[in-house]
Amino acid sequence: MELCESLLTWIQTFGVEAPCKTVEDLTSGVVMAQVLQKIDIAYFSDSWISRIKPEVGDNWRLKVSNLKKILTGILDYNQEILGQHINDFTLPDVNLIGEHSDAAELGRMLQLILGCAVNCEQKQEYIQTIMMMEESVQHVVMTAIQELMSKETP
Amino acid sequence: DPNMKAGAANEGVLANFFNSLLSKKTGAPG
Repeated sequence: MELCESLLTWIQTFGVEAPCKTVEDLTSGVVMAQVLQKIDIAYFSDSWISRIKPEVGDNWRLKVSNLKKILTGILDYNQEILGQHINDFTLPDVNLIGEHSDAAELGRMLQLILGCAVNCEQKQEYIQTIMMMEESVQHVVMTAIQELMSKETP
Repeated sequence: DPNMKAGAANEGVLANFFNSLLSKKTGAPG
């Protein structure tokens, strides 16, 4: 829960168009897709983002469909662009996020996005933003990154 | 003040970690 809350605060620093104040705001995947596009617009291109349905309402099937595409995108990005595999990291259950707005699973999804941000070409900008955040948030972010780093292999 | 010392140490740990992350080489080889 702490992970989700802190990463929700972090995700707001991207200033994306879609609302991103609550767990529910993120369950459609639209915010995550917009954040990924900010992280790497060449990889998460307009063509990629066009596959994410923007108006999903309360339809959990559409949410899960979006979330699956996002999770696949993150894993492919790690492998193809960052040159690393994430092993032994229990992947977030996108069904629980889409159907039940599960904060713990959402936190793990955001953790993977954090991993993309702090390893991408523009990582300096993102790391410096994190360093300006509240200490308690920085601590959670640091632990989340350390956990990911311990599971990455080139 | 022990609290101030702990706070400063904490800040140091965070700064060290994020600075090391900044200098870490990333990206797929080639």
